Amino acid sequence: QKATLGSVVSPLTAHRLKPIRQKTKNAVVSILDTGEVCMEFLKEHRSQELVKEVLRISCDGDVIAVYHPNEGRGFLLDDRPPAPPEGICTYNFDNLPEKYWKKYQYAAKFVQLVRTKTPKVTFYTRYAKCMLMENSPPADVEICFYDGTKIHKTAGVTHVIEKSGKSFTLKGESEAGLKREIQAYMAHANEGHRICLALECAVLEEEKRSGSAPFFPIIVGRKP
Amino acid sequence: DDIDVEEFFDDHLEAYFEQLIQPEVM
Repeated sequence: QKATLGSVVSPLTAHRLKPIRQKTKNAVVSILDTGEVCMEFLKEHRSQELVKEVLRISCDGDVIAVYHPNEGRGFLLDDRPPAPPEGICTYNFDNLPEKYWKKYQYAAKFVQLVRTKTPKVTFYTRYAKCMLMENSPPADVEICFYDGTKIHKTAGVTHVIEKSGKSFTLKGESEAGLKREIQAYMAHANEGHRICLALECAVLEEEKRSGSAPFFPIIVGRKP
Repeated sequence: DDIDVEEFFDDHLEAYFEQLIQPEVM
C-alpha cells in the first residue's frame, strides 16, 4: 500500500483565520488575507536571506502551487511572498510529490496551531468570556473569568489557572476532588462550553440554510 | 526530524494570539 499525504496529515483549512506572517529558523509561513497559506523556504547567501522555494496552498488545503522565484536563483526576502511567475507547477492534495510532504505538514501544523487560538464562538456570561475555537473536532475552549481565573479545555485535558496565579491540570479526572470554590468555576465553565457548542450548532444550521456569506465568527452577549 | 510547533513561537506570534483572544479582566 503506497503511503499517501492523507495518511500523514489532513488537508489544512485556513478559513476565517486572521492574516499573519511568521518567520522561523529557515522559513516564513504566511496566512494571507485571501485565506491562502504560503511557505517561503530560505537560504542564506552572502549574509542575505533569499527565498528559494515557495509553496502556495489554497484556503481549503487542496491546491498547492510550487515555484522557485527568479528561475531558482532566489528572491530577496520581502514583507510578502514573491508573486508566482507564469506557468508554475500546481498539484492537489492527492498527487503532491512526496518531496513536498514535510513542507506541507509544516504549513498544516502552523495553521492548526492558529486555529486552536482563533475564536469561532464567543459567549459572554455574567462571570466569564467563553471562547470556542476553530480547531474542531474537538474544538478547544477557553473560559476567561473577569476575576482573572482561566480554564482551558483541549483534547480531554483541562488546564486551570486560579486568580492567585496557581495553576494545575486535570486529565479526565473527576472534578469531585477539587476545592468547592474551583468546582463552582468548573461548573460555570462547563455550562459556558455547552452553550457555545449549542450556539455553534444552531448558527451552522442557519448558515447552511441561507447559503450566503459566512456567519462565523459570532459574538453573543457582552461583558456586564 | 519531526516538526516542533515550539519553533513557531516568538513575541510576534504571542502578540498575534493575544489580539485574537483579548482576555478581559474586570
